[in-house]
Amino acid sequence: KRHQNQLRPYYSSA
Amino acid sequence: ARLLHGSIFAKVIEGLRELVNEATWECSGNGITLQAMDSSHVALVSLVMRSEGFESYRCDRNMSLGISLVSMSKVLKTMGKDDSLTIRVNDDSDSIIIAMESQNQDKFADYELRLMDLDSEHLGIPDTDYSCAIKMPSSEFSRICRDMSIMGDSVLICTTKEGVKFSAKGDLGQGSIRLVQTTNIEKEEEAVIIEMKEAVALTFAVRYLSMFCKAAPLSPQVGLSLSEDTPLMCEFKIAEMGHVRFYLAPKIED
Repeated sequence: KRHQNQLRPYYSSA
Repeated sequence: ARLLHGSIFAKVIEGLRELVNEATWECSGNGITLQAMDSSHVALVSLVMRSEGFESYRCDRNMSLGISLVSMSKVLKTMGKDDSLTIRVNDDSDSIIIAMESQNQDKFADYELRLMDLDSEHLGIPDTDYSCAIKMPSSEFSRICRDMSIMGDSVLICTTKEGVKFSAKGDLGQGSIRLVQTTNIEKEEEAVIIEMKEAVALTFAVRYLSMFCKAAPLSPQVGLSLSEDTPLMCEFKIAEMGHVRFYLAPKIED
């Protein structure tokens, strides 16, 4: 099974 | 901000409004930018419309305009296909004015949309040197997303130096579409061009890819940029003025 990541681990809040 | 072809703006709104219902439009002397994430924070859209791409553009002070894209879409549906479009905001106003002019200047429509107060979170997206950059016809990509969605809710995108392969599997079976890199490029717009530093294999939710394809009318080509364990970047250029860029986090093996 694959789970959907969010963007936050990749891009930080500016 | 005035566009001779208001349809460009309508295409931008139609490209955004499924992914995000409302967004903050940042207006400055350089033009208009927007960044917004979908409600699940899995995908993000970044819009750039540079001032020099407008027929005329003036912005005396920076403004952040909270706009409902759903409402804007409804208003723009009333626009004639050859109408010009002018969008203006008066300094202390709490609404945005959308003016449409018919080509032969015999019909003038004016709408006023109330502005919204949105607290928009901004993500920093670093310039990335992607392992793989694909350029292909946007209609082709839309078609592949539609076809793969028949077979499953995720699409595996694999690149090799020969080409790119999209595959999906689900209850009823599996399917794949392989595109070979175009060799004899007659028409740039119909070519499949792959710049690959190293092969990648990434899985994405097809419903987001299909939502991104709502922006396909903006450009005959789409750019897909991929790196392992990095969000996909899907770009539609807006001729002479900027781009719509979508970012989508990959699906990870548990």
